Amino acid sequence: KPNYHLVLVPEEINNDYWKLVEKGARSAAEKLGVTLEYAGPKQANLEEHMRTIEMAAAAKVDGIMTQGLSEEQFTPLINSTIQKGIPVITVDTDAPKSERLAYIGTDNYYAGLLAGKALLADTEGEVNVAIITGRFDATHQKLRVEGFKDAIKEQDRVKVTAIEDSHITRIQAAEKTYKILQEYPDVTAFYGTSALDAIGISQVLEQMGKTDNVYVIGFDILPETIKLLQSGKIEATVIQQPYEMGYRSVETMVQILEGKTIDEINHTETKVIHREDLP
Amino acid sequence: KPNYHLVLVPEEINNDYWKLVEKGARSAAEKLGVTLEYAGPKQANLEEHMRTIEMAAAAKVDGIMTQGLSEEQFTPLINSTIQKGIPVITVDTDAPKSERLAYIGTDNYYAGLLAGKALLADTEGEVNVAIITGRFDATHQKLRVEGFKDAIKEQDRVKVTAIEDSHITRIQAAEKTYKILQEYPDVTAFYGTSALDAIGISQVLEQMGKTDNVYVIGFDILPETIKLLQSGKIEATVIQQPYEMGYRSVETMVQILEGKTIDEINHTETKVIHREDLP
Amino acid sequence: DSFERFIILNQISKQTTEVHESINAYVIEKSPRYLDDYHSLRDQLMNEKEKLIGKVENKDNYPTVTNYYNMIESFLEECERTIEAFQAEDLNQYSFHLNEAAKVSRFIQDTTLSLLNSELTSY
Amino acid sequence: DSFERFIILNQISKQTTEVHESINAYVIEKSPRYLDDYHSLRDQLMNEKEKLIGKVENKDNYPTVTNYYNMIESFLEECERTIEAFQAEDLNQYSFHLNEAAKVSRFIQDTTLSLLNSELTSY
Ligand SMILES: O[C@@H]1[C@@H](O)[C@H](O)OC[C@H]1O
Ligand SMILES: O[C@@H]1[C@@H](O)[C@H](O)OC[C@H]1O
Repeated sequence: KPNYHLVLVPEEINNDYWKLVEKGARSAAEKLGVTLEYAGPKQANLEEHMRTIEMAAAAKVDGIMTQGLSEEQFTPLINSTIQKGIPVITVDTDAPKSERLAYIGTDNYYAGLLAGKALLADTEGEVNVAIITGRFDATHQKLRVEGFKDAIKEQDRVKVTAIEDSHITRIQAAEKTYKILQEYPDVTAFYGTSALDAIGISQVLEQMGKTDNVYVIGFDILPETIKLLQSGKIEATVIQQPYEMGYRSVETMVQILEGKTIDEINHTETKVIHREDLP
Repeated sequence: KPNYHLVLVPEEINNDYWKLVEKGARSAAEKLGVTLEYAGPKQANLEEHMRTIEMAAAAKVDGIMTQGLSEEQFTPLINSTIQKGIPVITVDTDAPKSERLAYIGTDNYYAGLLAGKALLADTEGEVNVAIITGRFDATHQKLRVEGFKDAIKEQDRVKVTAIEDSHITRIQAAEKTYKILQEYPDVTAFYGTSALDAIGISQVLEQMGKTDNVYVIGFDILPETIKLLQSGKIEATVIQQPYEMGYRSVETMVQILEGKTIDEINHTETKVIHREDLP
Repeated sequence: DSFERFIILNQISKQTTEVHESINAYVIEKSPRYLDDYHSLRDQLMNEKEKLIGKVENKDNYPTVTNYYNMIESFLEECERTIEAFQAEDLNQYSFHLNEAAKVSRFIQDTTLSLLNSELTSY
Repeated sequence: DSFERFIILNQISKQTTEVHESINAYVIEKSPRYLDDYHSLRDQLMNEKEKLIGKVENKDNYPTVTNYYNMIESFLEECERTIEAFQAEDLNQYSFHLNEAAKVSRFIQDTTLSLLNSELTSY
C-alpha cells in the first residue's frame, strides 16, 4: 500500500479556522496512513498562496487540496497542475470553472443567503447594515456577500450602508468597524463574512457601549465566537464544518488516487445558530 | 584617502567589447586605488541588469557606472539610486532624462549618421541595405539605426529592406543574416549596429559566396573585425573607444566623490574606418 | 554529520545554478560547447541528488527532502524539454519550458536555504 | 574554519527571514507582541552580522562580504522605516518601505547562496 504524500494549502496557516481544517485533515491522514503537509502563507497573500501550490507541484506530491480563491488566477494554475498529473481538489472555496476534481466545503452563496434571512427574521423596522468581509478579492467571500444581499432584497427596510475588508484578521475587522461607525453613526447592524470578523466587530461595539443596540451576525464557531453568542454580544453566526472539510478532503483525495469514483460537489453543512441553539 | 568601492554593470559580462571597457576601468581603478566590481547578466537581459544595479545600491557601494539601456525602465531606477545617495554615471549608452551625473561614451546618433554617410560615399547606384541591430529595446542601438536612416535619406538610391535583432550575439547575427537573405535575395548591403554583428554577417556571406558583391559596415574593432576588414570581407566599421570609456568612467566617478566639478556629457571619439585606415 | 549535509545541499544549489546558466547560454549563444557543458553539469546534479537519500534525509526532514529531491527532478525534466523544443525550433514550447525551469530553479534555491536553516536548529 | 563560516551565513539567512516575517505579521496583525518579536530578532541579526567582519571575510571574498554586510544594514533600515511610517499611519510610505525590505531580503538570500557556493570551491 503506497504512502501518499498530500499537501493542504490554506489561506493563512495560523488562522484558528484553518487550524480546525488541518486537524480534520491530520486525523484522516493518520487513519489512512498518508503523509500530510500543511503549508501556505503566514498572512493572507494571493501570490504566496499560488507559489506554495506551484512548489508542491514541482515537488511531485501525490495530491493538492486548496481553496480556489480567485477564478482568474487560480483556474489556470489548478489546470496546469492537473495537466502535470497531480490531482487537485478545492476546499472551503470552490473554483468551479477549473478542472479541479472535487469540491468539499460550504455552499458559500447559500450561506450568505441564510445570513440575510436570519437578519430579516431577527430584526424589525429600519436596519442599516454594514458588512465586514474577509477579502474583496476572494471568491467565497464575494459569494457570502452576494447571497446576503439577495436575501435582504426581499424587504426594503434593510439597507447596506458600507462594506470594508478585514484581511481575515480580527484587528483589521475591529479597525474597519471603528472606521464605519465614525462615518455612519446610524449603522444598526453588522454582518461579518469570515471567521474573525464578528470578534473584531463586537470588540469595538463593546468599547463604544453599543453592544445592545447593534445586531451582529458573523461566521463560524471559534471558541471566542461561542462566548460572544452566549453572552449576547453577538446575536447569530453561520456555522461551517472546517474539521469535516479537512477530514473529507484527505479521504476523497485517497479515493481519487485509488481510482474510485467520487462526487464532484460535496457541500458540507451550513446553518445559522443563535444563543438558544447552543448546547 | 578612502578606498572607494565602485561597480561597473555591463549589458553582458563576457562580451568581448565589454571586456575592453572592463580593462580600461580596471587600470584606472588600480591607478587611483579603487576597488572595482564588474557584475551583470551573462546574457543580455534587462531585468537581470536592473536587479544587479538594485543589489549594488542595497550593498551601499560608493558609485555605479552602467548603461542607460531603456529610458522607460532605467530612468526611475537611476533616479531612485541617486536619491539613496549613490552617484550614477552612464557609460556607452546614455539616459539623458535621468538624474545621472555624467555620460561617457559614443554619441550614438552621430555614430549612426557617420555609418550612413560612409555607405553613401562607398557605394554607387541602387542599394538595398539590411540592418542587424543588437537589441530592439536598447536606446543606443535605436539611435544608431535612427542616425543611419537619417543619413541615407539624402539620396533616394539607398533603401532599408529589412531589420532584425541579434541579441548582441554573433550567432544570432548570423542566423538573422541568413533569414534576411532567404527572404530578400536582392540585398546588396548590410549594416551591423553592435560589436559582433558584422562578424556574424560576414560569416554567412562567406558561406553563401556573396562576400564580394555585398557591402558590409559594422561596429567596433574587435580583433576579428580588424581581420575581416584587412581581408576585405567587410568594407568599413565604426570605431568606438571602449577602453577609454571604462578608464574615464572610474576617473570621473572618483572626481565626483571628491567633490570636483565634472563635465556632464563626455563624448568619446567615434569615426568610420576602412581597410586603408588600418596601421 | 552536519557539515557533510551542508556541503551536499550547497553543492546542489550551486549545480542547479550552473545547469540553469548553461541552458540560458545554449539557447542564446547556440554553440555546441554550451550543450556539452549542460550535459556534464546535468549529470553532476543527477549524481549529487542521489546523496540526499542516503546522507541528508532523516525522520524530521523527510517530507522536505523528498520535495527537494523531486524538485530537482522536475527541474531537470524542464531543462530536457527546453533543449528538445529548442532543437525542434518550437519557439513557444522552449520559452515556456525555459520559464518553468527558471521558476523551479528558484524553488530549489529557496528550499536549500530552508533545509540549511533547519539544519542549524538541530545542530 | 569553513564550518563556522557556514553556520554564520546560515544564521544570517534564517534571521533575515524571521525579521521579515515579524514585520509582515506586525503590519497585518498589528499586535504589540509582533513588535517585540521584531525588536529582539532585529537585534540578533545586528549582532550576527558583526561576525562577518571577523570570521567570514577574507581577501578573496572581501567585496562580496562587504556588500552582504551593507545589504543587511539596508534591510534593517528599510524595516525601521516601515515601522515608523506604519506607526505614523502613512500608508504609501509603509507599503513602499515594506516592498523595499522584501526586495533586499531577497538579495540577502541570493548572496547567502553565492557566498556559500564560493565557500565550497575553496573548501
Ligand atoms: O476561508 C475561510 C472562511 O471559510 C472562514 O469563514 O474565515 C476564514 C477564511 O480563511
Ligand atoms: O553597447 C555595446 C555596443 O556599444 C557595442 O557596439 O556592441 C556591444 C554592446 O553591448
